[in-house]
Amino acid sequence: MTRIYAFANQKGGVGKTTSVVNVGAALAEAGQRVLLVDIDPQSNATTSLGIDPRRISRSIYEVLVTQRPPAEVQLPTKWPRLSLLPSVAALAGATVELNRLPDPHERARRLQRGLSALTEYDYILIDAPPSLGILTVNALTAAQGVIVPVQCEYLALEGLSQLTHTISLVQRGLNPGLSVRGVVLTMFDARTILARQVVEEVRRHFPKRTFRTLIPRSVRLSEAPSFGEPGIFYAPHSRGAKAYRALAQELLQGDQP
Amino acid sequence: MTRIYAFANQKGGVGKTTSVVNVGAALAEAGQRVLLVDIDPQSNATTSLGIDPRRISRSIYEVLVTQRPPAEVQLPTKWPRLSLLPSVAALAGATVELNRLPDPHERARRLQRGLSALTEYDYILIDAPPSLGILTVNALTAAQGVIVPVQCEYLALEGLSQLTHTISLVQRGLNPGLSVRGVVLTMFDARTILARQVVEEVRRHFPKRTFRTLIPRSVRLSEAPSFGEPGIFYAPHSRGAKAYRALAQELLQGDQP
Ligand SMILES: Nc1ncnc2c1ncn2[C@@H]1O[C@H](COP(=O)(O)OP(=O)(O)OP(=O)(O)O)[C@@H](O)[C@H]1O
Ligand SMILES: Nc1ncnc2c1ncn2[C@@H]1O[C@H](COP(=O)(O)OP(=O)(O)OP(=O)(O)O)[C@@H](O)[C@H]1O
Ligand SMILES: [Mg+2]
Ligand SMILES: [Mg+2]
Repeated sequence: MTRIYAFANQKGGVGKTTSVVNVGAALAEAGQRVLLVDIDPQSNATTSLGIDPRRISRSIYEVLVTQRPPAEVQLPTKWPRLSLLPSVAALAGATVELNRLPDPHERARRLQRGLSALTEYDYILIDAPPSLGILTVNALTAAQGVIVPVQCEYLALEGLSQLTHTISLVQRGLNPGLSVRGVVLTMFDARTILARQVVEEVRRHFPKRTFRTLIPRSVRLSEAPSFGEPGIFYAPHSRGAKAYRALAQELLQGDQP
Repeated sequence: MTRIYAFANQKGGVGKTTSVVNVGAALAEAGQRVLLVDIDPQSNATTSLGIDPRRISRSIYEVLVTQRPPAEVQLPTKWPRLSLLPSVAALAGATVELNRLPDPHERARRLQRGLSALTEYDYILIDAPPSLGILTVNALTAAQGVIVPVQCEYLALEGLSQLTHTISLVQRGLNPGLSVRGVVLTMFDARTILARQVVEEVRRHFPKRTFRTLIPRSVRLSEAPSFGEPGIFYAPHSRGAKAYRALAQELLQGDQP
């Protein structure tokens, strides 16, 4: 049974890409077969795995717009059991193409239909862009659960109600089985009162659904993309790497039947 | 002559809102009459000025969709010479409404047309969302110049070529007078090599157009929105506040005829 999770939050810069890349890498390291899906035109997840979007001939764009099978688009990475459906800048145009489709359900189901054909993965993790547009709706429709990275900052709290509103719209229409798999607190800096206040606030709003693991602010994690590697491989003994491994374990344990 | 600048960058969390709010506040403090325009459905600029988006009956939504005059929507703030065109969550729906308009030029010109009726301001600063969709295109069409906040992180560099591509599309079609007014480096942490590398890289790409003032990472700036105040008023002697005042001065000097 493949588990499909979308990492979504319309607030920008909260650690969606960093979480998809490092949780995915940690799950692969732990023996799971993992596919990362980059559905953000910024292609940050693609770059973070050492792949140059400008050199890619087939991408998630074809899966969404011309319904090419993902098996023809997926790429291996340098690391065993870790594959990628890459993104390109042209994906920004897919929004216009998809919005032209007459049937709103058809627009939102393209990713779901593509991924349903893949059976060889244990985990599929989707990196969504910082918006609640058609690309994020595709991610929420294809997923069984949403993992919400929340930066330990005040402005990141503000957007949570808009996100839960969008999730319930998708649950009511396109994907009744969608649930919030968990909220991940990122860039936690124990020295600031604000960070601790945000953690308390989020745990109060999502009592049973906040991951215990806190991801600390760690410069190694932000350096890793410039080397085209996940942080857990670039700096395996850093605090950030340890935290993402712990988060992957927490996810695995919670997913045990 | 009113100067209109859009703060835009599709990369999320790079300091667009923090820059609009603090540069705007510093210009108002220096005697300029300033209007901040929040065109992001997240309404972070609105909240950062102590205004609750849920209590607003008229917003930028009406300016864009029903073409209500901005003079009927603008709000005063607690600080003299600093006014706001507020945003609300419903603005996310404006994207769908605008994209339904048959004429693509009409879609992109709504904000420009609204702002052209306002003559009492020295500066109008527009806070754009983290995307290159119709709301950001409206901001780029209404503006004379773009100010690009860039976080001193590797992933923030990646998106610059997509942004300059979008700017040149707007220059060719909708707004030939648009220029890049400057790049602002934000969340600079002098202790990390990565931050210094990003500064060098950006200065090389935009030699004459990178503001000299670097905005340091400063927790006071990220606390300020939870008190509904710009950082420069919440913690006037902090490093962040001093840097934004210096940036506002640099902008003023460069704008002198
Ligand atoms: N725990 C961390 N410690 C330090 N830096 C981090 C951490 N997590 C992410 N970063 C850095 O913060 C920035 C934002 O993170 P990231 O790009 O993953 O967020 P995002 O939510 O995917 O952004 P976007 O909204 O643009 O897609 C990046 O430069 C990243 O390298
Ligand atoms: N110089 C700074 N030092 C410390 N924190 C900062 C600084 N500038 C911004 N922040 C914080 O970083 C986060 C991102 O900043 P901000 O929300 O202004 O970025 P943005 O580009 O407007 O994000 P979005 O893409 O979601 O619109 C916020 O929590 C903000 O308070
Ligand atoms: Mg991202
Ligand atoms: Mg913002």
